Amino acid sequence: SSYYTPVTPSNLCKPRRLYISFSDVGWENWIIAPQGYMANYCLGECPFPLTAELNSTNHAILQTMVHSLDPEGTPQPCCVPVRLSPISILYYDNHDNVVLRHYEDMVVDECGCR
Amino acid sequence: GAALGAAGSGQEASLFQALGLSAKPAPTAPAPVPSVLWRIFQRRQLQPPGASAPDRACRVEELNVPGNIIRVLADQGHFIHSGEPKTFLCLEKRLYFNFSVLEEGEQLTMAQLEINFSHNSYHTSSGRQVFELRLYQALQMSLRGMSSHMYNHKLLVAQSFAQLHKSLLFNLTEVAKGWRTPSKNLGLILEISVGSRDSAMALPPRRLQNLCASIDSFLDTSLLVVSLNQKQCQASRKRR
Repeated sequence: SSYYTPVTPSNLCKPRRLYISFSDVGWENWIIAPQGYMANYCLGECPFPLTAELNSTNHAILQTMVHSLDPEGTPQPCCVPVRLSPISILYYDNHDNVVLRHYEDMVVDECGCR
Repeated sequence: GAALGAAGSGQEASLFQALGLSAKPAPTAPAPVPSVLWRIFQRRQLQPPGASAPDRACRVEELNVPGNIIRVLADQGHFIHSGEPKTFLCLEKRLYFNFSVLEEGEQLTMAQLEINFSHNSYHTSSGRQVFELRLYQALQMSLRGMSSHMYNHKLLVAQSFAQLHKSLLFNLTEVAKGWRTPSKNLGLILEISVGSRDSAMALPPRRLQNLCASIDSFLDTSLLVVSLNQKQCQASRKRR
């Protein structure tokens, strides 16, 4: 308990907004649509005790316990995507053909402590 | 762009490989986006995030086939015969589609040939011409597969038209599967003729010329190809 520091709800592991613009990465001349999309990312703490809202695994719950006993030797669980959804991208390929491709795991819908 | 430049060309190549591309595309003559691809794309955009069920993730619902990649390949074949008709044959063209763009791990699930005409010339033509077209069984279209033997061109499709539509669609899935081997991809021969040879012979040359002129609106051909990359569908199968 000596290492316990209260975490405010805003610092907890959850999806954060991230818009990826294809022109920012220099892909605007071959990606036709979309011009960008809301990809999101995961950020936040996974403190002890892990609650159900943090989509934790049993392993993560025990890891936070061990971390609270030995913060130097064992890290906290990671805040990572646990549910992602696909998007479709319309683009020109290397032979100028128009391609519509379905890409899995492109948008972070939910984060969890793992 | 700067970030990718800093990462180095080797890492950039790995990144594009992960996205299913051999290198960063640099379109030189970008073609207009085919309407069918726009329609499918826009329909998918309307779905709320996370709405795609895992079992539907690698299926093109709009075409009712498995797949996660839809390409429209432009025809690279040349005209063999067109213009002044001297015989019953109005148009003869080689159709060729470059299948080397399909990656090794992709499974071809659909290939649909689309032949486009810029307008329906029969509707705008005089009633007399339409009457004559019906009398002489209108136009006859045929598609023949090309083989290494000059005289062994297998007839794949034969169809006659009483009216010319804006576009014609043909399922070439089984034929196109053979085109994955470059040496076997010799393309097709598209022929459009006035009815049968006998009916055309009975026509005065002037009439034959008029009937052939009605397909002057021939615009282009393209091949819609759907394929499934098993590797990129593994995630959804695991979840299921």
